Amino acid sequence: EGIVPTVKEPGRSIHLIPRD
Amino acid sequence: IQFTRHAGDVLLNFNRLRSRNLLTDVTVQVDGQIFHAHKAILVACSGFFYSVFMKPENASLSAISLDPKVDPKGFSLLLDFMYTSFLNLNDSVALTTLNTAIYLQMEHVADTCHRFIRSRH
Amino acid sequence: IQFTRHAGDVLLNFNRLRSRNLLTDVTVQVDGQIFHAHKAILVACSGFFYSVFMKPENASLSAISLDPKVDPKGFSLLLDFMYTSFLNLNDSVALTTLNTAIYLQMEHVADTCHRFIRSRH
Repeated sequence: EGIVPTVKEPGRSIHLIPRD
Repeated sequence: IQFTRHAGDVLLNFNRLRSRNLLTDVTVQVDGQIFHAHKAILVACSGFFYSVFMKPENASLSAISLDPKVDPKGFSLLLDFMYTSFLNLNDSVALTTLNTAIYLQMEHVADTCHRFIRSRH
Repeated sequence: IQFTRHAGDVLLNFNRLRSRNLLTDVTVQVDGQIFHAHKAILVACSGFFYSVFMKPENASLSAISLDPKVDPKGFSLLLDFMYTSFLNLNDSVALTTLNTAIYLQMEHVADTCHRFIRSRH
């Protein structure tokens, strides 16, 4: 299949659950 | 003392539990396909699942069926992302993954899918 | 595409769920003190909890009492570590944290406590 380069995504990935 | 590998090790162990179907507490049905998962991971990663399982009447739901229009392939990719940090995009799945991410209220992933699609044109 | 923050983002959300006592599925009693937690995190982080909850007869246990000799302060520190990657060691808690980590079969943490104690002498 060949090597697929991995792209790094440094930003937030998911929502932040609120404290309350 | 911060253990910098810890979070990644925990996620890896969660993925191992999932592959062995251990401590999974919900099945998600998508167009006839069944996926086993840990509610807490779904809630941590998806605004949709957060809003479903935070309702007191849904707290002990052990099975959920998604809207029939949701593509199981897109869901499978996003579930793998939740458990691994890796999103395996390519031209053939990018659009369905984007649509599924929007449905699951996974905004950051949806943005990334959108940028991928734009960059491929 | 690898979301490099993802594991840490998931762990932070788990800690938020714990602080709001959402989706917690086990209470751990330590010398009279009650701690709420997610079984899957305990299993992912501790060989002791792994061996307890992996027994089929224990899979649906929702409460567990630890050996009376276990120090709740040490347990609390290790529970915080599990959910945050941070281990808050100091001279007064290092030994009890080491002993609790040994009891919970958390080898890397025990090694770190041991090295901390040696470095302080």
